[in-house]
Amino acid sequence: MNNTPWALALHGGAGTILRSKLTKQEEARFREGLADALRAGTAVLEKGGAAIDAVERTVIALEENPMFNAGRGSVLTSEGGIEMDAAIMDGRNLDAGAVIGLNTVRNPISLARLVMEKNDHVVLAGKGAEAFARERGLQSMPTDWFVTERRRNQLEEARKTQAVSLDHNDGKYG
Amino acid sequence: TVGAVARDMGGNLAAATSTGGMTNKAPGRVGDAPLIGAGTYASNRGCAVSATGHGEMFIRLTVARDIAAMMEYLGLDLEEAVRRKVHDELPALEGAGGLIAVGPEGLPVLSFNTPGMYRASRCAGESEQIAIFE
Repeated sequence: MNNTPWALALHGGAGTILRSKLTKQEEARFREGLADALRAGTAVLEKGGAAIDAVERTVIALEENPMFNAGRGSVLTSEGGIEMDAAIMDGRNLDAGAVIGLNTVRNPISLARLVMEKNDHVVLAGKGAEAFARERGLQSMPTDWFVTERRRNQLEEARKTQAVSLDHNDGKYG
Repeated sequence: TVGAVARDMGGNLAAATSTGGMTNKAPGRVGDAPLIGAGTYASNRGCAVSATGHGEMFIRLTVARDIAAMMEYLGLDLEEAVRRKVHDELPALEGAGGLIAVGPEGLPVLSFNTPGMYRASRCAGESEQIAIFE
């Protein structure tokens, strides 16, 4: 067994991904986004930083990248809205925080961490979570900031077939 | 859905998951990502897990915590615990998706039962691993 002192893994979603449906440019953008996020997290670990900081930094990088289904670039509900969820957990002490149904918080994972560290509860949802984010000074963005043309097109396609889709189906649903 | 798991130089584990959910989902629908023990879990006694896929099935199987429990109570190694969950139990419920996990020692495990999962990993002294397709 490899007893490497630190390790980081990340995912950007799963699905019925077909190489033939993904253009070379799209694939390159996905790979670049994965690499950027990996570097954000490993930069923390290489300096002796904490695992909890590394996973937050990694996920923030993915939330900021509109290619992935989280934060900016989130998929749309059947009503065309944004509803983002996030959770974080610290293996040292089983501390955990989660947020549900956000539509303005720029980085949901950072709000989950604030719930874990600065709130008596484990999970906050909807208006209460948004209010806690404002109280703690987390950055909010207008809903339109999260919505990309690609996601609007995917919703239209899904509505036509009444499909509810995983992150990546035939390269259409991210 | 996106997520990360890590082990730091102190041997401490952590997991994080963030998602917009599923395209065309019903308003108010909650998947496994924000449910501790389903799509996200971390314990230094077991492992750290972040999942992606059909959230409803990951909730029913309490996937993330169950992997840690298999290690803790059955003494399974991380790879075998993940294999049972992703390739035996989830498909039995038609649960498509995958997960990433890391334990107190060893390499991360990245496993999925769909044709692909956008994924990357790196360990101290090793080069980056980045992949999309199976």
